[in-house]
Amino acid sequence: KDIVLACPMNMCPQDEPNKTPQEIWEDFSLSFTPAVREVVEFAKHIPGFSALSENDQVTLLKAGTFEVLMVRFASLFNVKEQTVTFISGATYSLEALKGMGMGGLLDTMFEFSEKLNSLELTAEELGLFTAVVLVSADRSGIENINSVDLLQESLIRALRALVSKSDPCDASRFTKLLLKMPDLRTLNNMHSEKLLSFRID
Amino acid sequence: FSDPASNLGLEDIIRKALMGNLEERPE
Repeated sequence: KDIVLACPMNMCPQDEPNKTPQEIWEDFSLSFTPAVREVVEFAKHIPGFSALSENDQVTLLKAGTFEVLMVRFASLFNVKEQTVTFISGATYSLEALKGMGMGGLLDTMFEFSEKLNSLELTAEELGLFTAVVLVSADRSGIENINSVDLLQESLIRALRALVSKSDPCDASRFTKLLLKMPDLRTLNNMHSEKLLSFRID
Repeated sequence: FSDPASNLGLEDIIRKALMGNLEERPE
């Protein structure tokens, strides 16, 4: 069976018949590793994150990296043109990607990107929102839920103040932004299911 | 692999990055 990992993080998403599944998987791993490292560096700069236990830091990052990357790369999804630009710089049409097996997940990613982009967040707002997404006490396996919860609450307060400051006339903007979090969870679950279908036996 | 993060080797990458593993950095 051909393996096509049509992920925006993948530098070589096309079918490569001469490569073994193991080699395809290793190439993919090399493609997304720098992005994961950037997420870890970002987390280290969240005030209070490094004070959490190492296990809780790892748990938050394992659970939230996809969501952070989804927020960060929402701009790669061009809703108007119905295209996705991969980190390699190559642009693929929605139809081409669907042909590679990216069905429902891709539609939901486009839907999310459109809604997030419509909020026209500043870089600062986007960064703080991403921190709120990452520091979520309800991730499975958190040991010190209270510490993570307190940190997330302080980040949410800061985000609320920032969003209110940049647009005092639109009180719903902050609420709309927080409502993107359950959308991200849904996407994360769909992405996990997709990944499991590619598992190496 | 029962969870996708393990499937990707994500935990290993994260732990190394958290520790500031210099061996894997370009410089």
